[in-house]
Amino acid sequence: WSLPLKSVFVTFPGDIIKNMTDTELAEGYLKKFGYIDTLHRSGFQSMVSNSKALKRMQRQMGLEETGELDKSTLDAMKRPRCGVPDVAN
Amino acid sequence: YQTFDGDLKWDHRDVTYRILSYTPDMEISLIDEAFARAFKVWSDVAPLTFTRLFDGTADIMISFGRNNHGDPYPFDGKDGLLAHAYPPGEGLQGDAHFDEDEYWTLGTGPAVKTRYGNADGAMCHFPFTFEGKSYSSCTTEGRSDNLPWCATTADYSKDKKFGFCPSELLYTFGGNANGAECVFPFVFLGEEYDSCTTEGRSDGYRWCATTNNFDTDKKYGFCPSRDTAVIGGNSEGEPCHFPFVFLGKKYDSCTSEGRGDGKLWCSTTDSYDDDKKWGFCPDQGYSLFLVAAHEFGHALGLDHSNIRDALMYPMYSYVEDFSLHEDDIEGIQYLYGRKTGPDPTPPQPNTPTTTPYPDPDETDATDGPTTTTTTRPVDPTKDACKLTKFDTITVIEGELHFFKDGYFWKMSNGGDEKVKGPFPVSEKWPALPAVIDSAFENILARKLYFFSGNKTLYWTQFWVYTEQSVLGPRSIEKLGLPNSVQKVEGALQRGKGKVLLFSGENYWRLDEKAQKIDKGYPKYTDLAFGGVPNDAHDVFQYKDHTYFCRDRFYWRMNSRRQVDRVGYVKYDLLKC
Repeated sequence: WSLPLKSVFVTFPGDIIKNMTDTELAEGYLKKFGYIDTLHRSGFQSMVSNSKALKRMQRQMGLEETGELDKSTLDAMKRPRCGVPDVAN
Repeated sequence: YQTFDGDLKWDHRDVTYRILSYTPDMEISLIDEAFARAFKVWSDVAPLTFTRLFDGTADIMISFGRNNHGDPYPFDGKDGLLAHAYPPGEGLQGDAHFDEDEYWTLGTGPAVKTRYGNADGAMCHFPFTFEGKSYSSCTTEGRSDNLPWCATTADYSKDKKFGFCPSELLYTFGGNANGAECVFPFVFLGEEYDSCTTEGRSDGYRWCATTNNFDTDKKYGFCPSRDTAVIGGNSEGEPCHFPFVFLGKKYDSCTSEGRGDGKLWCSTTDSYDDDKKWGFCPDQGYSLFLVAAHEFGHALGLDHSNIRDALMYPMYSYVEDFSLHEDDIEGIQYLYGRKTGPDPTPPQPNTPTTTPYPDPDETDATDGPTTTTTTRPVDPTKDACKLTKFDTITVIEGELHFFKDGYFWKMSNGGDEKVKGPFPVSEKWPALPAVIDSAFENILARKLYFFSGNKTLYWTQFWVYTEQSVLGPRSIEKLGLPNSVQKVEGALQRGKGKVLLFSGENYWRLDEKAQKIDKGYPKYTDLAFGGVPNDAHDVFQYKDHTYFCRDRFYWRMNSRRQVDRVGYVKYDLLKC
């Protein structure tokens, strides 16, 4: 049996840090592309609005509208794309 | 499809664009072509035309930049955001920005166009074999001058076709040195540099001096990226250094160790641990054509679509044989209407009425058919700058002449460089038909040769003017050219009394004095004039350069038969 490699992650100078949790990634994505109204985002309201925003994003991307941050949604958020917001603001 | 709020769109159909900056990832001509093709995607289905400007303000200003690049929407390093564009309008609106931290290709890995060598500027063929070894990138193997090269076919040993790859040792782009190569070492602010540097710049572009002292000469250019150069990181444009040491371990190839995102990277010095210099390894890259076509959709007024196969879907995916989705077509036609009829063309004047059969009673049997030309009054508004293609371009009495449908314009060689005309051909050379395919001047003999003919005629004819007296029309068989030649597309004078005549893919050498074609001709144009279009419709000599024109573009060749510029007839020659 080979032992699993213990990867050490380093901070590369000049790299734009993308090491973030899935939730941080999703929030940033939904905000950047216009799915979240950034002025009304806090606590419980955030969860509700995030679910709505996720559904909206999933509809736009042709994904199953679960309102959950599932794997296919996360994968979609990691794909290369155009920087123009999907929802006009 | 979606449009922006208020259906933002251009209020004119002739949309202009200007390329403000280039990425070093690809040869400039490939970038120009990718953008032109991307615009054509839209002009093929909507009544829009796109005109490139080389200065001033265009509707769509195109640029490359990284991170914070001058607008409120910074890019994010390699991958993630690729580009963005603004909907139609004034100022920043309509502009398109591309993330320089991406690796811009044609979508399938390094797109390396060669220079020099013997492959007429062909693209590198990866992988290729050389002396039994396979190469998937340009190499300096087999050379002592450190110039990277590649084969343009799969097997160099068999085909012996090669060209040189982008390198700062061959040329630079942009800057103010007219593409001259870097000179190493060079001095900048008192320091000596042995390679391209980003010092002195905040945008990360690598540059070099093209003399040995920038401080005194101020001559510089940007360094093209080698295909082996890293992307992004803090060493953009530098090659990987193998082996390199990372966390005490030696690596002979790119690795994803140390990263959580699985991206391959390498060190650009022998030790990452010591120097911390790194970048991402080249990959398939993103198709500049596909991304540009998407962004130009925004610049024309289309927002993102939720149809996965539509061009305006927000995510990138590479498709080999691209065609515009019905959703995109409906979107653009909603904004600008349907495209009807052929491409917009300048109004056509009356064409000559031609009697296809010669009258045996009046004509020498070897002479051409009788052609009578219907002239019309000169329209003073007929503007050479609005024409996209000329029947022929030639130099007469030192002035560049542009012929089109019975008229000609001329451009003096002096300082004012302003196009004059139109002048009716029939007033200056009354024997000529409206359409002139080619012309050349024998300065010593003070003779002007004109060629004309097309598919509706049975053969091509020529006329020789000596001041006001004219000989012809005569069949080109008189010159030894076969009567199957439907058009003489261009003429180049070569030494004393020798003229090269071009038609289709061939050219002939005319001995003017003997009025005969030299032995050994025709020859294939592409064998002697590599890198120019095979179907050029104008070929002429001007200011020590040879020009080959196709459509609105020209390819300029220097005396060493190297294409040193591709440009627009309208802007560069007519100075529109």
